[in-house]
Amino acid sequence: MKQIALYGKGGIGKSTTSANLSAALAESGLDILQIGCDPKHDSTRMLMHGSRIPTVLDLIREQGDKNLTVDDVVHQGFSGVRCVEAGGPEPGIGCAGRGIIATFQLLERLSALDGDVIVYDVLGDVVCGGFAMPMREGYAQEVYLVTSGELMSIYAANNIAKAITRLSKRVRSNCRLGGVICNAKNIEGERELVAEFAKRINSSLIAYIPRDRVVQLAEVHKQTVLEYAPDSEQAAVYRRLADELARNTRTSIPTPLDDDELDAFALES
Amino acid sequence: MKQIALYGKGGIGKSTTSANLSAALAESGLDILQIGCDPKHDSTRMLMHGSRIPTVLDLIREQGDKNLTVDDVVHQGFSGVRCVEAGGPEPGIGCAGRGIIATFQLLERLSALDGDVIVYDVLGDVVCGGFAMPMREGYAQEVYLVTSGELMSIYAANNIAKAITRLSKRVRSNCRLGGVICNAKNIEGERELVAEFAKRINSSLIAYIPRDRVVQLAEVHKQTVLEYAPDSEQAAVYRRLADELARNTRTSIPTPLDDDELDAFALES
Ligand SMILES: Nc1ncnc2c1ncn2[C@@H]1O[C@H](COP(=O)(O)OP(=O)(O)O)[C@@H](O)[C@H]1O
Ligand SMILES: Nc1ncnc2c1ncn2[C@@H]1O[C@H](COP(=O)(O)OP(=O)(O)O)[C@@H](O)[C@H]1O
Ligand code: SF4
Ligand SMILES: [Mg+2]
Ligand SMILES: [Mg+2]
Repeated sequence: MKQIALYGKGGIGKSTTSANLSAALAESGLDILQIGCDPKHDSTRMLMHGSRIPTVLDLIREQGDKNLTVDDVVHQGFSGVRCVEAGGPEPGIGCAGRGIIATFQLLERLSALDGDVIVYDVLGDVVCGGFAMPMREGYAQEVYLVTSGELMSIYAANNIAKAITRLSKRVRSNCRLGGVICNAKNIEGERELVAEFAKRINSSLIAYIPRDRVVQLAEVHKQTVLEYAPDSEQAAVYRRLADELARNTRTSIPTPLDDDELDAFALES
Repeated sequence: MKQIALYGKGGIGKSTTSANLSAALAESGLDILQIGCDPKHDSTRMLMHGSRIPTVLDLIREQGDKNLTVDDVVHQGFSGVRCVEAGGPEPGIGCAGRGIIATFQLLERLSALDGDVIVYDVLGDVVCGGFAMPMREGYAQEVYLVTSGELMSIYAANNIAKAITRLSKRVRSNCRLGGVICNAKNIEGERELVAEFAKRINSSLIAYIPRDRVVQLAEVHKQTVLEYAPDSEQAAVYRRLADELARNTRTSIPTPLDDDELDAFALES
């Protein structure tokens, strides 16, 4: 079983990339489980044709975790991808990371963390103990940083790399950096910039995903690109990504940039 | 004493707006304290001519909080603005909100939370108990949402509004929504879009800040726009903002959008 996590800044394209990745992996015959770990709980929406499945945290609040079964928590989506949403607390109270911790504990108890590939879609704006849990507890073995050429998303990616470096030293965690995915914002020189950043942190640019309007069109139809436009160039991009990640065995412990190096990097670009 | 907090998505322009706001308030003769509550700890950099002042969390780690004095924590910047940075833990461990909680406790103990206006610059990507602390404990009395016309930043602003609505009911907290600030990204129809969003959540667009290259030029010189280009149109915008916030007495309890309303709002724009 391969456990892949996509981490990145809010709005960078983690869920779009994860859902299309999962759909492409499932199309090739693999048994896929996707777990959304963003309080926004919309990671699996396009796999579920627009519906928001109940989150684990909401289910626990309503029914208590003792009574929950796999069918309450795991929902079947497009191409047979199994979907879970961790959810988060009401804004302003509690720990947003708690939804993630509660979800993993429940899925372990229900022996539902299985399949050929598990794809974790995790918010990377705040890399605190809550959101780093999948890395710390040995679930997310290969972490992929989703970024664009925008400085703020590179800053977030660098922060996640710092967490990987620190957590990779822990006994229970075997998290490593699998690579950097550039989800383009059509900035001049973006591909080279992100490739250079990946190299500086001891990794590599594993995929460049163009910004394409077909993503919005698929969204309006509440589908992944794989379902809405299976013959499109963008669908082919996601299939190549799936191939690349399924076969990838090269991982590394990152060498993140410090504040001054990041400032210098920003000025170069 | 007026206690103002600027909340918004990472990279939306909270620190740029806060630092220029503080500088403009100080220029008009007020005694200003600015507290950065983002683990990125760069809120007060342009007020401090590019230097990163030591964070409260780092100081506590190195010296213990019993030995710290006001001079260790509070640094004098441009135009006499007093600057503090909360800081955050190493990525991957601990609670990013802890830096904020520790900072307020220390400043209370040192009786350093004073002045005519205190400006809190708070990360709003994850509105958990940690980052909502300034609102929950009655420090941030007037919250201003910094957003652009981009959907993700409106989503973050709406989440913060949810937290205000919930926390405003608590006895200790008297937090209210002071208004919405549009820090433009030059998107078509952005001003109307953000004004409409502000109206829908029972508030109003209190300022529209153009995207202007003079901000980047000032940054290269490690200064606020107020210092680098005091006669520029952009400096005048920040002075108008300062006037507006200093005089504002209209606050409200927001009526945030739910998931479906936000989806519908996104499709309209
Ligand atoms: N490659 C792409 N091309 C065009 N639009 C994209 C692409 N990737 C993402 N988007 C758009 O960006 C928005 C945010 O992406 P999303 O996957 O929800 O981000 P995240 O999960 O990181 O918060 C989506 O609504 C989608 O319309
Ligand atoms: N009004 C503006 N015009 C031009 N650039 C801006 C403006 N506001 C912010 N910026 C740019 O956006 C970047 C991010 O802003 P910052 O204030 O650091 O965001 P935040 O504090 O919300 O993370 C800054 O480096 C600055 O160059
Ligand atoms: S651990 Fe993270 S999510 Fe939880 S309260 Fe702290 S900062 Fe917020
Ligand atoms: Mg997402
Ligand atoms: Mg900032």
